[in-house]
Amino acid sequence: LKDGGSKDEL
Amino acid sequence: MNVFRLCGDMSHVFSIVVLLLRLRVAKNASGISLRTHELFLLVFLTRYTDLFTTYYSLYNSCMKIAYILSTASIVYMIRLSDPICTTYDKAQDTFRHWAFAVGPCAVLATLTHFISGEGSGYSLFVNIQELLWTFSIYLESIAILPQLILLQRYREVENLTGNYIFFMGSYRALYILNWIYRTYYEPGYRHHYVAYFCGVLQTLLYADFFYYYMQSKRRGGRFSLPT
Repeated sequence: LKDGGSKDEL
Repeated sequence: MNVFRLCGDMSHVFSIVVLLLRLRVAKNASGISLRTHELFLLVFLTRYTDLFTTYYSLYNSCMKIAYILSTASIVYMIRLSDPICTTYDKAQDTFRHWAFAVGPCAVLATLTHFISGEGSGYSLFVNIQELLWTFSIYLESIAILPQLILLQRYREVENLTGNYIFFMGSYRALYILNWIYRTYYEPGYRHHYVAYFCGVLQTLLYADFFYYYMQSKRRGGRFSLPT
């Protein structure tokens, strides 16, 4: 759920 | 990491540095909205709870900590550090940020979280974390409003304050390019439509400011907003 997409952005 | 994202992050860092320098060197907080920076602090604190749970990269973790610490120190300086705090014009910084920013964003985040069904089947902790992440995305998009409204009151915009807002706006505009780039070049890239929507909204809020900023740079003169 947390991984990938814009969630690895700031 | 692509060039748009890196430039966006650097623009964000640069805007914070500009503001920190302005506060430290000029020892003056006039024309700066404390409420905007308290909102940004809340944005970072609610978005980066994953510092404790998910590790992405050293770069990510360092930047997150840097954003939290630098914004906290901006808030500290304007609120408590003498003589800067005496120059903060509280009477002009009047945007009702609890009623018109934090409250609506909390409601909206709760609605989208449950309507999207995201989080179903996950633990309560993860659900709260997701909810806070969504809230922070909404809140960031409008966190600059108290600052923009304050500027409208002063109209005459100091160079450094103008540069701060310019780089702050460029940061999210560059992120939009980064999302487009990632959609094309990263197979399986996960879309977060709330983030896209808010990113565009956030950039649009700066559009009017950008226009007058560019005009004043071209004329090379003083920067003032129209009535």
